[in-house]
Amino acid sequence: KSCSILVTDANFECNEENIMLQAMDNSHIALVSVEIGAPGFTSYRCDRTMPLGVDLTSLTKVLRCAKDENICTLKAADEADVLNLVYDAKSAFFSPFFFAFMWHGRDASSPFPPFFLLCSALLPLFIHLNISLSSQTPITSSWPETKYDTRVTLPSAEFTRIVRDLSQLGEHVRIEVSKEVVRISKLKAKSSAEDEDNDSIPTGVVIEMNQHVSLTFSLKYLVNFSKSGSLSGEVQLLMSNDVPLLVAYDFTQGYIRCYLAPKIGD
Amino acid sequence: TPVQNDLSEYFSLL
Repeated sequence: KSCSILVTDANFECNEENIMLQAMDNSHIALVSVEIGAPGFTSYRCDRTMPLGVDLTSLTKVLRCAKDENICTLKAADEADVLNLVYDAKSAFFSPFFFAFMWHGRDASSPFPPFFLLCSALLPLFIHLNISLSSQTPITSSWPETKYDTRVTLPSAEFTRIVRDLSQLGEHVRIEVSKEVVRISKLKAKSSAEDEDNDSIPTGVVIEMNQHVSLTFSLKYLVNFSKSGSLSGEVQLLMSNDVPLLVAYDFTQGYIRCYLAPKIGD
Repeated sequence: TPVQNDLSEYFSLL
């Protein structure tokens, strides 16, 4: 869901170790990179590496029909052009679902017929899978290895609140990191004792800095990135003065990493 | 007003 805010179509690169997704938004200002490792699934089998080109908007709609207690099984046969999702409804009764989803063989862009369906555990939900032949050039392969000048770790809820509040006030924000202070909305690391009594400074802000950094970013994108906040209790902001910002959410099964090109000139 | 860069500016870093 947090990816579908940024990109509409993307390739899920499936191999025997994991499922990865890398995609840029249409304006090439942001890039999202997702990895979910095989151990993160109850069971996982991938007989051969294959790219699954999926319309994320449709996938999000279909996944919204699942309840927390459902177990979702994703299947794609060899040479398939359909991704098969089956929800194993634990409860005995069936609840009617109203949703639209792609019919097998329909083009991704055409509007889907609204469809009223009594969902049952046995009835597989098909969404049309556009296997996109041109998978995107993976461009983040070297950025994670980039040695960033600074890394700020803070509670993801705090980051979400800050960028949401600031986005009410303007379009962009300057993030400045020095030894003791991350100046987004004047966050300070809770490093020295005298900070203890100042409860306005949130706990759990850790600043690692090799070199002072000061960059300006679009708040619209930061707000979009913060939608991944529910996946992890904390978020890392990695910055250097000459590479895109990395907003990283790590979770048990893998990660979501969002890259954002800075704004330049004051 | 700051001007938005795009990611292609950074591909050369790879």
